Amino acid sequence: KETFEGHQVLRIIPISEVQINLLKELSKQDHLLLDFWTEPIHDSLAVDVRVPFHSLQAVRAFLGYHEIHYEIMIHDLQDLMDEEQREMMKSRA
Amino acid sequence: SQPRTTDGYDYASYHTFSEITSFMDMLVQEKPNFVSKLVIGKSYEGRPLNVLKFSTGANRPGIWIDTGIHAREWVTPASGTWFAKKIVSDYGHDTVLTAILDKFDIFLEIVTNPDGFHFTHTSNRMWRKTRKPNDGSICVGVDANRNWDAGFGGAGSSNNPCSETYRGPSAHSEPEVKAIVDFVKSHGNLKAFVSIHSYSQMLLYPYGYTRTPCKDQAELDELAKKAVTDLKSLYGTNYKYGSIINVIYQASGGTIDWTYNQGIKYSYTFELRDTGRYGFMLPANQIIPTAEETWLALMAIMEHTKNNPY
Repeated sequence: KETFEGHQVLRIIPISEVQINLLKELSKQDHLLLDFWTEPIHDSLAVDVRVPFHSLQAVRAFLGYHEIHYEIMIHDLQDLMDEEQREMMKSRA
Repeated sequence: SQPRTTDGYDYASYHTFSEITSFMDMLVQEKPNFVSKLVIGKSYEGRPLNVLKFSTGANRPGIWIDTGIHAREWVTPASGTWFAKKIVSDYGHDTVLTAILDKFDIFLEIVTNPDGFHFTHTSNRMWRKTRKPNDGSICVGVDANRNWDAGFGGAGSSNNPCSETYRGPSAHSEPEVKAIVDFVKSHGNLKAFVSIHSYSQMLLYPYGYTRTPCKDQAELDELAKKAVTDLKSLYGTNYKYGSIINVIYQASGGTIDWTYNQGIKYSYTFELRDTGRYGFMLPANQIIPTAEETWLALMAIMEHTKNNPY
């Protein structure tokens, strides 16, 4: 079973077309294995992206360098999944 | 631990495909003259594509609702289950729903992508696509919401089998999509088609593959406004609404573009609620509020469909 320890979901708030284009460039970096939950389209929509642990430093550095604002929406995805499983087991019990 | 009746089913919890199937069977057993289960096809891995039919008479026009075409959007099949129980509970008590069901059948496909849904429960919670292998690629599955014959292959879909928006080798290549296509064509009298996704709080109408407005845009926009206003009245949840291409992005091969082009005027797609903190991991305690508020919007669409025959 695939697990997601250390994966974070970042909510990125782009404020310009330039930042949207930068995020599109980021999304093409296949080696980072990013999973865009909502894609960079225009600056009225936040961009949510799941970032594997091994890519966190690179992504944060990229966002910081380009002064693109973001917040951490989910600190550890696996924690939420474990909680979801516990809830399901509790419900069955 | 299986509940014996649909009253004992825990609507505020997430369930597996087999649990949802058992729920459907219970509902049919409890209301055999009102609810039936149609199997409109089989998934790639051989799971039944179950559709609940709510009907109070013969030869009625139909309203279609589907949930869960993207596997990881768990709140959609959970809401679909709640809708099914709501329809049974409210028929004969709620005058608006009763009037709708006295004229229309309602078809509800709760798990549109059962292989993917099963995979999210057993192997990868973040899986989105179907589970059919792709020739010549190690990557599995197709984005079933890019696989329809409406601008198929255009911008806003991918030809890379490893992409999350891989459109598939040809339109309707996925059995999960083809089954709905065949059902829609053979029924021939669906008047509304609502495909439900999550998350990001949107109610959208055609088109996604072209910037050309659909010919009913003014009416669809007005109805969307009414639907999201009704939805908001319950918990204050804000929805955006508009055409897919204007509100989100260009997306080719999408479900409701195809259904609209088939002549189903009231074709809509939802993106259900997000509390702003969880995305696809919406906690189970959010299922019922999500379903409750969405139901109000669905009722607005269904009632308008009833009142505006075409």
